[in-house]
Amino acid sequence: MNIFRLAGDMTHLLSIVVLLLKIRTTKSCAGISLKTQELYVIVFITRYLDLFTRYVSFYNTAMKLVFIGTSVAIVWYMRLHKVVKQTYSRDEDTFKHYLLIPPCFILALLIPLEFTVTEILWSFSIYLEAVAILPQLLLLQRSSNIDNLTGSYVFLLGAYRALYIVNWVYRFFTETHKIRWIPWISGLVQTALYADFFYYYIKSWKNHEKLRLPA
Amino acid sequence: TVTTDLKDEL
Repeated sequence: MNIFRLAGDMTHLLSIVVLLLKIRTTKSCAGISLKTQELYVIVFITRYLDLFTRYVSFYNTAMKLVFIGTSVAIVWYMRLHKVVKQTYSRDEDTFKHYLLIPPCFILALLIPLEFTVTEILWSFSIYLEAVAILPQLLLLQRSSNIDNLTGSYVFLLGAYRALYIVNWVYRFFTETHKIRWIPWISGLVQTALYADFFYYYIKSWKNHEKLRLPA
Repeated sequence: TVTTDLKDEL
């Protein structure tokens, strides 16, 4: 464990805490894409299949349970909670997210880490996570005003993978000296997708103005 | 093998 990866995990955890805070305190999920949240449930489940078969550390197991549990809870809130589900921006959250699944799965079959079920699903989850934010970014472009908690959520979510990239560079030079194409390229694509959001988020933060994404 | 060092990350 290095400081960059710990910072990455904590940033990821914080993004989920911010999202749950928004949903629970405002009893609203306006501006949040249910499709992105559903993709994250798939990402975590397909990535953590070894949850019960391989024990890495208490921290690793605990975080996996937290990520799976919270992502399922968020989808539950947005789909089933009697108050919150009314606030879901259904007619703006229109990205056909199911179209992202077949290409990621085919790519995982073509370029798996190893040709075993768990490694193919693990590669699938890495590829899917890279594009899972797309429905959310599209929804932000359509939202007239993005509330602070939603903006912070997306910012932290993007920042966590950027910190992971630093962690990979650090590990390459200090530990493994191995090139890990799958997570590295996916992580770079994932972080690049946030590029314009980061630009407008930091600009709005500097100028103390409301965050707005150009349509 | 390669898979082991991948798997201690989340």
